[in-house]
Amino acid sequence: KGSQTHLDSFFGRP
Amino acid sequence: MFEARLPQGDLLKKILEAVKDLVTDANFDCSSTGISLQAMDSSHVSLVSLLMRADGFDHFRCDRNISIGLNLLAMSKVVRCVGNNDAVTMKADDNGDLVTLMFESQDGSKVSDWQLRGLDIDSERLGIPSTDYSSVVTMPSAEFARICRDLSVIGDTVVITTTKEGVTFASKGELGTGKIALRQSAAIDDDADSPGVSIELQEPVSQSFALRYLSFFTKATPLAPTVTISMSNGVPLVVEYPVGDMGHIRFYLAPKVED
Repeated sequence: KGSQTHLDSFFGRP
Repeated sequence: MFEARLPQGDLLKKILEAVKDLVTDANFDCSSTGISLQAMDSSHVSLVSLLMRADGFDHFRCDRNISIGLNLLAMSKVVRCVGNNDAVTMKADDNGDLVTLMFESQDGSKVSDWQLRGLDIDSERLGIPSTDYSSVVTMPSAEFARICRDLSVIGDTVVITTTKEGVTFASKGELGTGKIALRQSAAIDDDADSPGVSIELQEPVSQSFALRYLSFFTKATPLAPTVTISMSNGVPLVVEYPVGDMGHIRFYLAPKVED
């Protein structure tokens, strides 16, 4: 099923 | 001051219906180029990004950049009162404390005025890297909505796989498995209401996503007959619906990965 990742780890704070 | 008049008020209605279940409060960032909104859901798994360019409004005035913070559920309840052929005018004072929405019927016989209290929302904008996606699938939006709904019967995760031949959506759960395959197809008689399925493939992709979030995204289906799903392995997918010819609404969803 896998575990859910979060957007914070892909999209940096500008 | 900020003032913008949208002749097709039903666009705003459809936008609110598309985002209200995903995001509670959000800032409408207004500048001379238009209105944009970026907000994550509370669990930071998905993000919605809306763009409405100034040239899509028949009147647009924004003297200085402002962020109008609004509760989207409250706004959606008000905007639900927009008639399908009504024009909508949004107005705000320079600090965005009070927002006025005015709906006008096409023949001008009915005008309604609504005021919403602006909220002070502390939100950081995420920097979304521009990505060259490995696979870009364009398909009928209603078909995508149906696939998400149908596969939710089986499981809570969908594996989306693209190949040269087409795209498959697969799910499994305690009850069993389900798999829906779509082949590339031409539009029927170039009819915008019967778009085909097309895949631009740089590289095949196979990636897992939570159906719950994809189903939230499909609330935007009434906005457009087609949807574009862009994917690369190991990064969030983007589900994009055009907003008339003035912009778009994009939903980003972080993938599920093997434990």
